[in-house]
Amino acid sequence: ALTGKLESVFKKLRGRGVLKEDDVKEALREVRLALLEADVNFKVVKEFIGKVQERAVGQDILTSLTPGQQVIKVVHDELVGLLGGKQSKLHLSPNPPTVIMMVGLQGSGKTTTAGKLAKNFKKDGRKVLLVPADTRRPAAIEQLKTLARQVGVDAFASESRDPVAICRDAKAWAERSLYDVVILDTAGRLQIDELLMEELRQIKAGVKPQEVLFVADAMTGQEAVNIAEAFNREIGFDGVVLTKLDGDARGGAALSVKAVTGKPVKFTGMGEKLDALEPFFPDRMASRILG
Amino acid sequence: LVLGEKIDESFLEELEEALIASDVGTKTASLVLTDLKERFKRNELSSPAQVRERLKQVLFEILTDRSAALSLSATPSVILVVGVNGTGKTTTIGKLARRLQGEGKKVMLAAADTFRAAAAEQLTVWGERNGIPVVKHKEGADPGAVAFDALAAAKARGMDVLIVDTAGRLHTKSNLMEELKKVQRILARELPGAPQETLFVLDATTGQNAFAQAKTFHQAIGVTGIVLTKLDGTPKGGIVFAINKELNLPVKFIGVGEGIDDLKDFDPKEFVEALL
Ligand SMILES: Nc1nc2c(ncn2[C@@H]2O[C@H](COP(=O)(O)OP(=O)(O)OP(=O)(O)O)[C@@H](O)[C@H]2O)c(=O)[nH]1
Ligand SMILES: Nc1nc2c(ncn2[C@@H]2O[C@H](COP(=O)(O)OP(=O)(O)OP(=O)(O)O)[C@@H](O)[C@H]2O)c(=O)[nH]1
Ligand SMILES: [Mg+2]
Ligand SMILES: [Mg+2]
Repeated sequence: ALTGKLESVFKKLRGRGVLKEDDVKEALREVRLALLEADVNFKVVKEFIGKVQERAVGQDILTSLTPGQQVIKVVHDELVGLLGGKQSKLHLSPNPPTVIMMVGLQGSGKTTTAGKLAKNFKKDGRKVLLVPADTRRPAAIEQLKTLARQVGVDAFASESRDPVAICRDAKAWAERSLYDVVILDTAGRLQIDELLMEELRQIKAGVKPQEVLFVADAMTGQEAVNIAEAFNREIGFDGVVLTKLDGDARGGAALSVKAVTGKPVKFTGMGEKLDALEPFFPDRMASRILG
Repeated sequence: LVLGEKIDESFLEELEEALIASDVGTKTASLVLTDLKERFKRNELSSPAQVRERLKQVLFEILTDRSAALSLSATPSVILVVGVNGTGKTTTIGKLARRLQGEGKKVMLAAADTFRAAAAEQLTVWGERNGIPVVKHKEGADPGAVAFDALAAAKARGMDVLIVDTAGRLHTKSNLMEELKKVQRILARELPGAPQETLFVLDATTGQNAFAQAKTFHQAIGVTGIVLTKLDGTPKGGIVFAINKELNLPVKFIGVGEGIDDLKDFDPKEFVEALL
């Protein structure tokens, strides 16, 4: 693993007191490879390595750590700092209902995550309304209705095929019927699809959600940066859900998305069942990315 | 890839970054760059344009010489569709059914994803769009039982092709991989040689984890081809080079949209051109 590789880089450093620039540079070449293999975007890696280099060079080598371990500590701490930071809780509105809107690419896990969130809120004793606003994908409405049944919450029923109207009507209905939380499930779409991005803008303008959650697959590669940046610029989101982290994808997309949008990962999808949603732990993610 | 006037350190760095940005991975990028650097040292490449041509050639050579056709000579022939969650398996089956029907084949679908909410309903819609039968059981049924019944029906009704949809599953879940092996065993037992094709459906936005996925599925059930989906988005799908090279798995089709006609034959030349 990375620790082993850095150990061999620093073998010759025995007895020296300070981390010298050339030694750090060589160690960081290994770190760069590890981050790229973990799917962190190459531009984000470049910037990150630059920051770590500044912090590591000239540091006194702590007697409790080997030089390799020390560089890893600087890298790890820097990663945790980048991934964590801001509060990553969901904002519940003081005036219900709280409206949560799920957005993202096709197949990232929006519908399943909507079901998981509904289950969480129900456990806290909240009255939840799931809104199937994907009128495009075959049986998408049926899929969310099934999840609603499994969780034991209501699913909004609408005759309309217009997602903008469905969401607007759902919010009005939720206000009248005193729901605490409304979760809007939207169709997956490409960030370059102008018509569909406009549809999302109209949904957002129509319901003014407290939380827009960008749902991203943990196995996403280098494009994570462009995709997230476009969704944030075109629609604007408040937090990220990183799904399918129960696999062995290193999840470098988490760093890419945070670095380019500044928006925090709020939850992680840890399985297909409706109880498989966990809060985001920056230190666990940092260790996972470093491998 | 913006080409300047000379081949220098920054030019090669730019090239490496373009490759990395396409998800080819550090190993494949270094392989390709080593080839270019050696030829440059031997004075075989004297301009950025020549470097670019050589780069395309190296990538192209990794992809070619693979059988991209489907072997559907048996009656019925069975296509088993597998992959991790959300990659586009069910949608791809809908598109593939349309294409095979266009070739005059009688197609039947098997909804062997008995786990995910509304999975059978989703495949049923694709069956209706094609006007073809879909064999399904209740949610929670045994996928092997669906496969068994579908194959029996396909034989009885003189179908040319049976396409079996399976639940998405992460390759790290050994119990789910065992379930898939069981489905395959049942198909093979009921029809020697089945499944004639096992298509691994891979999302083009996937990064380096794609290799582990392909390798695990291939080791478990033997993959005969890859469908690379969502190439109508911005990802380049560079992950297929390592998969082609080290696992010998050809990309047979690409998915370029959510509609029934959005399936194309894989064209290595076009793919390499679009990558750069
Ligand atoms: N293993 C695992 N699978 C997940 C997770 N989240 C979602 N899935 C699965 O991923 C697949 C896609 O999930 P969906 O909820 O349908 O994704 P979506 O974003 O709504 O898809 P579209 O509406 O088509 O864009 C399904 O098979 C889910 O069961 C997760 O955290 N872990
Ligand atoms: N843009 C685009 N979207 C696609 C393509 N192929 C599939 N999709 C979309 O990706 C999402 C997931 O497709 P599915 O067919 O449900 O994927 P799956 O692999 O069967 O998912 P699970 O059964 O849940 O594992 C849907 O929204 C599809 O419309 C493609 O080539 N391009
Ligand atoms: Mg959905
Ligand atoms: Mg499916």
